[in-house]
Amino acid sequence: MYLKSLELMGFKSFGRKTVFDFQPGVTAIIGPNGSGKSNICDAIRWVLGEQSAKALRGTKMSEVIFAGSAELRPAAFSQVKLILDNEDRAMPLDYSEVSIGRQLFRSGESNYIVNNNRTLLNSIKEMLMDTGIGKDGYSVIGQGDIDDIIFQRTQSRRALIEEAA
Amino acid sequence: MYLKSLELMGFKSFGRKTVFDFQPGVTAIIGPNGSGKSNICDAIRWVLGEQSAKALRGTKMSEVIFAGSAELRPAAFSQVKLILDNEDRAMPLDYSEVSIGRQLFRSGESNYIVNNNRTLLNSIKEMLMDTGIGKDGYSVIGQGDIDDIIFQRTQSRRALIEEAA
Amino acid sequence: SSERFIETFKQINVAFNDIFDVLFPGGSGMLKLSDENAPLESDVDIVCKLPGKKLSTLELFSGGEKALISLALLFSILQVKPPAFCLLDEVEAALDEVNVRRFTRMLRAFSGKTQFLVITHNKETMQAVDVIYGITMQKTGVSKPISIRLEDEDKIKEFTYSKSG
Amino acid sequence: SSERFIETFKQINVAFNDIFDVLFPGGSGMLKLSDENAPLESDVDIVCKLPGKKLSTLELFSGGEKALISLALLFSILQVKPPAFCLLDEVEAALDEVNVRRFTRMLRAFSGKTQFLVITHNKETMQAVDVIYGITMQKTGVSKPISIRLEDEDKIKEFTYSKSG
Ligand SMILES: Nc1ncnc2c1ncn2[C@@H]1O[C@H](COP(=O)(O)OP(=O)(O)OP(=O)(O)O)[C@@H](O)[C@H]1O
Ligand SMILES: Nc1ncnc2c1ncn2[C@@H]1O[C@H](COP(=O)(O)OP(=O)(O)OP(=O)(O)O)[C@@H](O)[C@H]1O
Ligand SMILES: [Mg+2]
Ligand SMILES: [Mg+2]
Repeated sequence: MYLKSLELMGFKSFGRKTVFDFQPGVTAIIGPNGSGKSNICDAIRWVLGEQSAKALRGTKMSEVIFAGSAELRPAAFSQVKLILDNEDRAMPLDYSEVSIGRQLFRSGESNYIVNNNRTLLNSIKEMLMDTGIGKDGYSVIGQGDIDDIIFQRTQSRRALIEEAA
Repeated sequence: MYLKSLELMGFKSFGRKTVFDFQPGVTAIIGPNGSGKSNICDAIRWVLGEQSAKALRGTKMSEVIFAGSAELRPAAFSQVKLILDNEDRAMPLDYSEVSIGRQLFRSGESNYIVNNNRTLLNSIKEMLMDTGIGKDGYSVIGQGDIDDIIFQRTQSRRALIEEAA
Repeated sequence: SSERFIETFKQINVAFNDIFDVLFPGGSGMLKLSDENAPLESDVDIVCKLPGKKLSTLELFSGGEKALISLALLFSILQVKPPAFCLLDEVEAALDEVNVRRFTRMLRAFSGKTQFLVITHNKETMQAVDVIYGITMQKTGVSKPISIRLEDEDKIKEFTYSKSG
Repeated sequence: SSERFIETFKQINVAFNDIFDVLFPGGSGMLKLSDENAPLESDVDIVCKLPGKKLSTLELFSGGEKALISLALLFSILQVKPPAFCLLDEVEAALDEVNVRRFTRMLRAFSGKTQFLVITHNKETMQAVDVIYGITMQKTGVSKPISIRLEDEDKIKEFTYSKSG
């Protein structure tokens, strides 16, 4: 199993539909300060169910919706899709590809979508149970967070190990 | 006025007496991880009166005393001396050089010394009043502190400006 | 259940020991439960000894040393329970060149089991990856990805030193 | 007294405006007192606009953008009340190459009035200074300084990539 592609539309600074195709192995993401690299990290945390605006560096969740720029009007909604390769059936679903999506409209309406069917966050969490992927686990380390791993209150160290158990 | 030299003896990883001679202009301090660069920053904060062990990355103040190593025994005391050039009489003292020192013994005894005379921290603070130099001001920015300048509670932003007033 | 936790903890501890040896040649690191009898409530302590240093207090270690100890813990969890992918956002920013090389060698070693996405400004890290994505904004406020071939030195240079920011 | 505070605040604000323009070409920054009538209790807010971006919420800016805004505030205070010396510990770690160059140009511009000691791992920064001190430990646990001549490329290389750490 690996992350096959990531689609962002109206998420933070990704005002236009943007698709990243990834390969197994190691991919570097580079670019100047403020160009949108950490916003990709936020997008992955968000689609995996992040509920706290503060964990996404904002104060209210609607701030993840593209706010407009010099050349593009603000977006009406924000959408992120994570497409996982499931050839090895690491996830207990009979698909060779699984797409996990999240939408948020300015009205506040919010949806989770798996393979184009609306679903609940809990069933996404169940699906990902034994894969080690999740917003709180060790699969996403945000900017500046590396020091927290050993310096957090030791309960969170325990939680990291529990997550792997 | 500028920092002419800095003497460390038994302060953190500086087990032996070490003297830095500085020039006006810009000096870089480089070296591998853990070699002792930020300990120099801690030494300057300490000699200027830092009272909190936590601000020096420790839990108790006696941890600033050299704890020993593979080749050198633990130190009995820690001493730092800051020598400021005062040719321009920026400090209201009739000396062309002013030396500010601090000592800490394992017994807990601690001294402040100005030009080889024991003195109190308050008179050092008075002496440095209009120079902009101090442990809390903007003259020492520790590792990782740069983000705090704009993100601290806004009262401390005010305190920075008060310090300059 | 507490048996599973203990079993996972033991495996992570063995991995931590091995990986610590690679990242800190000549040092040693281990994990300890503060209360063996109540594993699910117990704290997880980290005990390390760095080459040539007597002290083992985590707080006193340097910025780069702490980041490397955190990475040792992270890789030991990845070893025991590899997630499908792992996103790292500037985790090597505090490391010197020797330690960045140790980090990238670890990445390569783990990239067979886990796909890595590494956000970085570090040229050493960029040389250790399989694929590079550049993100640019060109003063438009909208992020745009550009796929860069590894052999395209000029493009990489343009990205790390793009005037347009 | 509150007149002095207001006077200093106004001067720092003018400096902040100018310096912001240099660090963020095309952007604009200013400081605001939350309550003009009670300056000594009032908060100091920072209002910035970055080139091409609509948003001005400080929290949403990137790691590098926040560090550069903090540096703009620091330099504006240094302009109004230059301290005899200023110690900066890896303040440019989050910056990309273009912004490191803007930072070092600012250092040079201010080095006439203020002496700078700059702890760094960044090669660009090392090229912008007058003198370099290397700190080494060579697995002994004791820090030792070595003065390095700027022309001595090999020595600098040895320091930034010293095997012995
Ligand atoms: N909802 C939004 N709409 C438009 N732009 C946004 C939105 N939320 C955040 N941004 C912009 O995204 C930028 C930050 O991007 P990000 O943190 O990803 O940068 P980065 O590439 O990681 O930079 P660095 O190298 O400094 O860490 C900010 O300038 C911010 O204004
Ligand atoms: N009292 C003490 N006696 C001996 N060594 C000490 C003492 N206090 C701290 N140290 C050692 O000093 C080292 C940290 O040094 P410092 O933080 O200055 O490193 P640095 O050069 O800034 O590294 P980095 O580039 O990673 O930031 C630690 O390894 C720590 O064990
Ligand atoms: Mg970032
Ligand atoms: Mg340091």
